[in-house]
Amino acid sequence: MFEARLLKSGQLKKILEAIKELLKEATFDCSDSGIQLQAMDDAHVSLVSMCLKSTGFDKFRCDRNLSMGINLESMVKIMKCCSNDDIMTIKAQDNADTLTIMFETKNQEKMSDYEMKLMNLDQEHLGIPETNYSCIIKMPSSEFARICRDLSQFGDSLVIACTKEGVKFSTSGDIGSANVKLSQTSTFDKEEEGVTIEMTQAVCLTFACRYLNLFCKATPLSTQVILSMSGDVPLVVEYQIEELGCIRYYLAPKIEE
Amino acid sequence: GMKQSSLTSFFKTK
Repeated sequence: MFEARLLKSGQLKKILEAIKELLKEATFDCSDSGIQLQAMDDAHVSLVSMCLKSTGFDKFRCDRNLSMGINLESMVKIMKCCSNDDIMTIKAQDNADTLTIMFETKNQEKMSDYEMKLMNLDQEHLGIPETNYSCIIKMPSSEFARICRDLSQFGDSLVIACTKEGVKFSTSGDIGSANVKLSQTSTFDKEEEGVTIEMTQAVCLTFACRYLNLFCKATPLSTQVILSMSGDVPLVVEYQIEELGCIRYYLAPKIEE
Repeated sequence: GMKQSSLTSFFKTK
């Protein structure tokens, strides 16, 4: 028996918004520690890794490990039927081929339930090596989204260059070029409003704007984003979900032909 | 020019 109760269904709504354009379907692996998801997009350029801790739920019960293949488009349809502050419960029997999703309003005057068919998905789990990243940039997630959106008007690729002084985002295309430089913030009231850089070695890598913009769909989940980079390895874009877990996106760099 | 690399050349299937 699997059962998880979340006090704010809006959190799961935002999570689905953050992955539905990269993944059509995904396997949710449930265990007593929580719910995990790891899946690549069809082009094998990016990977979504999500972890929701059992302790982040109001109630969480998972007697046996369970892998649920979910069509994300279907789940988005169901999530459209609730309000952000509805309480939601997801439930499945062991070896079930359906998942039940229930919503209740806070005053319990409206209860609804939806049953969704589960799928058998071929799972391809990738081993992600432990990496000591050369640069770790923490910045406001809204600022990162703004830069990705602004610069993708000018070109398909974004160069991210990180040094001790700061981080520079650059692009160029038919109409010209664009650069945005961010320096480490010297004073800030709240940690999430600042830009901080931990660096052991300068790194400069090129990435596809299209994917970065898709990752930015996670912006409503967190005020801060963490970018981790090392030479010639995939970029990690991480959004912490308060008390519940995190979403990490991995993006393979563009390389010289 | 630059070309897009694949994630599977960095991470191996388990």
